[in-house]
Parts: sequence; structure tokens; C-alpha cells
Amino acid sequence: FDHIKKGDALVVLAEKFPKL
Amino acid sequence: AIDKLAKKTKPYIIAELMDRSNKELTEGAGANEVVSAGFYRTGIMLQSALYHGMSHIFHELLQYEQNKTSVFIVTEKNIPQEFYDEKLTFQDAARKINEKRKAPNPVILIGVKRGDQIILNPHS
Repeated sequence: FDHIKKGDALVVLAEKFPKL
Repeated sequence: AIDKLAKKTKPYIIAELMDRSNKELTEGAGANEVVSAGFYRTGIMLQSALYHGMSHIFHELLQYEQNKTSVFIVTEKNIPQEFYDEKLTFQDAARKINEKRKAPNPVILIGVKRGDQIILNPHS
């Protein structure tokens, strides 16, 4: 894995849908 | 059949299979995603036998209640443009998210979804 590219989504743990 | 019954709404179809080896066939027949309780059951039992307490983690993640930590997939429209412009590595992105970590809804980056592929904790 190199870097975050256009179209990539991020997988996260959170209590509510997060605002990054 | 589901597509024909709901032509206007185009439902997202999740199918359950007893045997995951038929996954491609099921997707070919119109399922968007395939789940298999047997596969998950065996996996959770194995993981818990190796690393005690692991079943509690899966149990927590599968509960869908307020104030319970869940897994979310955040798509491009909800990600600051700088994440793409600055060509952030996974480590950089995790650092940025950690710096913004706020008590009402703390967020932990665990992976990236690229196309249909989910890469958890990617290596550089």
C-alpha cells in the first residue's frame, strides 16, 4: 500500500458516522 | 426476482450462503454482497481459541446500538481533500485522524477500501 488515492474510502471505528 | 419486484428502488441485495464457494455464482445472479454465518462462526471460534476473549470483540462490533463502536466506511465526499492531494500514507492519515480525535465521537482508522477490496492495517 503506497498512499491514499482518489476514490479510496477509509474504514474507521467510531460510535457515530464520523466527520473527518 | 428481487430486482423485478423492486425495479424502481434498485435494492442492494445481501445473500446468505451456507457454502462460500458459490460466492461468484451468487454475485452473478445479482447479489451485491454475500455473507456466510458458518464461515464467520468457524472464524470466530478459531480466533477465540487462539486469542482468548476475541469473541467479545466481534460481539461488540456486531451490536448496532447508540454509543457502541461500529465499523464505518467513509467515502470520498466525507474525507477532506487534503488526504488525497497530499498523497497521505496510511500512517499519515491515521496520525491526522488521531490529532483531530474528539471525545464525543473518537475515530480510529483501521483500513482502506479501494474498489471492492478492503485492506485492513495496510503495510507500506
